[in-house]
Amino acid sequence: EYNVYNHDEL
Amino acid sequence: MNIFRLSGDLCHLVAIIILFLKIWKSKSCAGISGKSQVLFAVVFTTRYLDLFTSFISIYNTVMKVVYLASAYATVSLIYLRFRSTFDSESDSFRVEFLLVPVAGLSFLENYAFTPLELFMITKTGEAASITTHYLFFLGLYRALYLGNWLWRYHVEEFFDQIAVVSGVVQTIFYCDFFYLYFTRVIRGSGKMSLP
Repeated sequence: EYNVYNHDEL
Repeated sequence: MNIFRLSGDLCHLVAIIILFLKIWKSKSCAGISGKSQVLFAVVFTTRYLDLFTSFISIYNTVMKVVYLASAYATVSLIYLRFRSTFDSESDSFRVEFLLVPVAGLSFLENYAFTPLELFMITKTGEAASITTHYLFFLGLYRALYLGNWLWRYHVEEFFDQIAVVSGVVQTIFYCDFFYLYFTRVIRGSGKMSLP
């Protein structure tokens, strides 16, 4: 599941 | 957040500031690749659309805004303010040679595929002719990949779940577009407008 909070790298 | 990422982001910020100040102080962008800066601005714009959809942290939002603002400021310096000092002959790398593989890769490794152009067609009900041709080749590229996966499955016995699933989903997005493309653009008025 794509979790935006895991993918918070700039 | 960890020290590596924080220092990395700050180094990135420093680099952007150095470039901006160099152009601003020397009032010249000689030796700078304008295309690269445009690509940076495009990358930041496409990647940071989530500024409007999800809030992660103050740091995250502030840094994204700073990156975006500085990228566009740099591009405007190069192409507007100090345009006379920009020697485009030396800035000769072929952007499409970069964009095509990157576009291909972005199709393979992604989480969802919602191209804004397709959205625009459904939203505005029409697209300029060049946009439809652009989308046609984008869709054709997807369709050809299905063939590629079939070939690799039967010949090389290779199967990559992520690539195939996301690729099939993406290609399905294009089906209605292909129908409109062939019935309206190829046979019809050269401009696509939804019925």
